Amino acid sequence: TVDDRVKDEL
Amino acid sequence: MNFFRLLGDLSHLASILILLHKIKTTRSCRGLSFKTQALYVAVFITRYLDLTYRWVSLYNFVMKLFFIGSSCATLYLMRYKYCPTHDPSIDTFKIEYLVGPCAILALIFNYKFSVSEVLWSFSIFLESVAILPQLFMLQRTGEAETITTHYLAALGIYRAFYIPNWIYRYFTEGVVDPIAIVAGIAQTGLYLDFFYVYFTKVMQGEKFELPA
Repeated sequence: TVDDRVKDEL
Repeated sequence: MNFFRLLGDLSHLASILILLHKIKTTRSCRGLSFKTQALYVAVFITRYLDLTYRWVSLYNFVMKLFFIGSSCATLYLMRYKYCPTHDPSIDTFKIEYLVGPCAILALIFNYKFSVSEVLWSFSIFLESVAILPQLFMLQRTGEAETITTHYLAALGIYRAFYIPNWIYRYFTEGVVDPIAIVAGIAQTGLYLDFFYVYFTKVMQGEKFELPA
């Protein structure tokens, strides 16, 4: 799911 | 934020500054692949669309703007200002072979089938192979200016630092992002040959030359 991905990484 | 990611990001920042410095001081984009730089623009724009609807942190915001801005500036310098120094006849990698498969992979592997998430996945896959036209060009010419190799090394080191970052995050936060990790490891792998020559030759003060 979208929650798995690391949204704070560049 | 952790130590590895910070070092990775700083290395990424350094690579761009080295690249711009090379173009400015030599007043030339000789040895650089326009195609690779164009792919990076596509990578940053498709990945950082979330700038418009998600606030992460000031650090994140500033870095994203910098990466979009500097990659567009590089493209502008190569396309217009120092255009005559760019030789398209050696920058011949077919980027269709990269963009097409990445688009298909993004449609299959994503965390949500939405425009923004598919584009995010696409940017991750595309970034992992965006350096290929540049490495292909290096292979063709068999040598490179030292400053260009510093640029490539900084770019490769940036990716390499992201790997311990993910390991660290797994143990401290329980976070696992399989798309980013698989693509990131593949991307770092592409640099291994280059790293070998860089650390055994350029770091010893020799010119970057591939064996005939």
